[in-house]
Amino acid sequence: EMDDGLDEAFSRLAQSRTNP
Amino acid sequence: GGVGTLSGSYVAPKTVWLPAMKAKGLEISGTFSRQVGSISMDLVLTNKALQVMSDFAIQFNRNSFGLAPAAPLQVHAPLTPNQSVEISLPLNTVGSVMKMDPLNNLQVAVKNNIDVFYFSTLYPLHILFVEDGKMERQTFLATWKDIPNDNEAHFQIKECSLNADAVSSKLQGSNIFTIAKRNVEGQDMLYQSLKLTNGIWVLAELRIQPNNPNFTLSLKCRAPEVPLYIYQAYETILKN
Repeated sequence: EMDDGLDEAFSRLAQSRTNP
Repeated sequence: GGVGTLSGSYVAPKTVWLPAMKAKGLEISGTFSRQVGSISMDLVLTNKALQVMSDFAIQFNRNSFGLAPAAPLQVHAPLTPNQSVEISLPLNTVGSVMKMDPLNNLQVAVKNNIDVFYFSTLYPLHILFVEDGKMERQTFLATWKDIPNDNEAHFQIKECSLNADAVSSKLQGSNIFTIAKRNVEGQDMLYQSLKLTNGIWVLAELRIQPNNPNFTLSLKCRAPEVPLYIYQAYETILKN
């Protein structure tokens, strides 16, 4: 999959939701 | 349980919508289905009277999503006493709109040669989930951020034994699309989207924790009255 920064953005979103 | 079709959303078993006692012998049972973009009301008409029934017609009252018959109710021959007929009535969503309470309430009038009868029923919202409801990932992230936290609704889906992949594929069968999946500290986070026939988007986060049969569903939508019915659709799809 092309790395367009979105993969990382979803990881950050998931992380922030788990550890707000 | 209901029927899972290869090419369509979950279909609940038919239930009686109009008992014969209330309609001079006409019994109507039915359910709703969506298959490759076509919505239908699947009906069984039964004549429990002592006389022949003919001249059937159907009309919907205005409703939240503009559901309307896309064709006349066609009963090809008069219905003799004790006879049943199955009819699949195609529906569209270009009828008049009026917000109902509950949102998914549908008031129906059916006539035959004897009289006119009225009943109301609730349709599952997933018949309105369109096939192109997979949001672009970038749009999802921007929209998720843009919709305020006050507009986020939380629900528990209890006692669901499916894993994340099974959940994704089951939901996709009913046009709820998984856009991203992440595992954070052992829990699976699914980011999903769906779009209703009237263009309203719903964004979802489904959290599945290891050894916990209860899932947490968080929904973001610009129309705050919609998420409750989306949650009900998740329950229906995942538990059938």
